[in-house]
Amino acid sequence: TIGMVVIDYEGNIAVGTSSNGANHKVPGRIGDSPIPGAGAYADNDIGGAVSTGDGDIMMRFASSYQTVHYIREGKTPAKAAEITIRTISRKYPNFMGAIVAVDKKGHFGAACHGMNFFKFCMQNQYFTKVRIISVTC
Amino acid sequence: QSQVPLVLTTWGTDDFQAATTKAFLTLTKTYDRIESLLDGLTECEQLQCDGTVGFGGSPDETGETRLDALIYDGLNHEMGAVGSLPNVKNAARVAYAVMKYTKHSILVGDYAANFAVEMGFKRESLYTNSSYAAHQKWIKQNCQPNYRKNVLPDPNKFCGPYKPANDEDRFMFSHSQGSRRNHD
Repeated sequence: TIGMVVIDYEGNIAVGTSSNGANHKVPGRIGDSPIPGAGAYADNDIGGAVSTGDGDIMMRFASSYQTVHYIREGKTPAKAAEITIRTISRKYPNFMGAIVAVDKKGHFGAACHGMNFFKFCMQNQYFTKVRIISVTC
Repeated sequence: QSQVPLVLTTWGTDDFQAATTKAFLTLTKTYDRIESLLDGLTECEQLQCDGTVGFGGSPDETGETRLDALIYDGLNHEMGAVGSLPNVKNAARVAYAVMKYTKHSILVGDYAANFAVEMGFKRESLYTNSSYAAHQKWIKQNCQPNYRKNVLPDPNKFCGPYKPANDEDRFMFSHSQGSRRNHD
């Protein structure tokens, strides 16, 4: 899955996902990617978030919506993602997934579980090339 | 310092970097966040990022690849999505077509493909030699891993077809640890 957040020059936020789902899935199964609030969610007044990983598990927690909700409550994007990830891992200790979150000012962070680290890409006007950022899970 | 304009993308391998670059380039050229998002997601679909995006990846139990995509605009709270989309490669752009040309939020399955063709998208196979080979290999290893549980024959050992197991036969379903490549 690719989850992408775009914030334009006016600070307007768009998020999106594209995925071919889980390998060897039961025919008919869709993952969290296309589900609003799960694969991705954005609120221009607050921020946005995208999720990737075990979609069957993550979608049960509306992981992207929940993360944006924590940002609405004043948490930093990294903290918001971490709280959501921890909520999921308490119920599903073996799950594997990650959330990338951003607030409306463009401050961003990520959290992950079920792997050693998670890398994500960032590009803004201060970098001529994409920056790869790694977070420890 | 203002942090915007900005593009963030899950995962960090080369293809995802290329998708990020593409999205940011479009954003600086067009100032259009949706066009930027679509170009970035489409880049990954065409590059088949990590085998978890786009055609020819993650075949289901029958060997078929189907696609999921979502476009969500935070300004107007508008969205479009497709689930289990067969035989159309540009899943992200079809999701955008759902947002642009319908009042719905998500279309799924074969009817989503019919909608896409009606909106001008090309119907084409999502099979590739590698998805076919991956599926054959999976069958040879007794269809492991799979997403079945509480069925007969034992899904931890055998391929289907399956039927519900009665209580005595129930097998503990161990949630298989999603590997990096066996996830959404």
